[in-house]
Amino acid sequence: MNIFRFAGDMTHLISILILLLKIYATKSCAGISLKTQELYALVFLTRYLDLFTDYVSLYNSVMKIVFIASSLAIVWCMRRHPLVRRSYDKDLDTFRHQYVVLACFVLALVLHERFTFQEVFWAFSIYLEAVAILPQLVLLQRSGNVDNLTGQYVLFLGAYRGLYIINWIYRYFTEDHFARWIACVSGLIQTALYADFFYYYYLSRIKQDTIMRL
Amino acid sequence: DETENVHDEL
Repeated sequence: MNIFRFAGDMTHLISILILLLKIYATKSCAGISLKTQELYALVFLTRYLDLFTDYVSLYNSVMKIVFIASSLAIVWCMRRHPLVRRSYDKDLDTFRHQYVVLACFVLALVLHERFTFQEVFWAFSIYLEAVAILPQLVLLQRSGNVDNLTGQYVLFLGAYRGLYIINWIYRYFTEDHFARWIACVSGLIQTALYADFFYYYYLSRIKQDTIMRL
Repeated sequence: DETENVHDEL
């Protein structure tokens, strides 16, 4: 464990908690893609299949449970909470994410570290996390609604990606056998997609602020 | 070795 990865995990967790608290406090999920949140929950559920079989550390196990619980809590809120679900942009959040799930699974069957049940699902979760932001990006382009996507959410999400890339660079230079190509290449693609999301986010922010001022 | 195969990153 290095400080970059620890900080990356913390900023990732904070970004999820910020979104969950924002939805719960405002009882609204307008502008938030349920499909992206469902993909995130699927990412954690398929990545942490080793929760009960491989013990890395108490921190690792606790964080896995927290990530699974918080991402499922967001999905539950958006699907089941009587007030929140009414504000869901159902007719705008129409990205066909099932094709993305299928494509990632096929890729995981072809490209993985070892052909075992857990490893294929681990690779699947890595690929899926990279593209999970797409429904949210499309919804943002369509709705331009940034009410619930606070600046802090975007800031911590960006910090998570940046810190993880620094973590990989650090591990590459300090550990002799560090070669997590699947995670690194997929993580770089994910960061590029996040940069695109941040670009549209700030465009929407500026547009919304301009309208507010007029 | 076995530890190498376990994914230690979240």
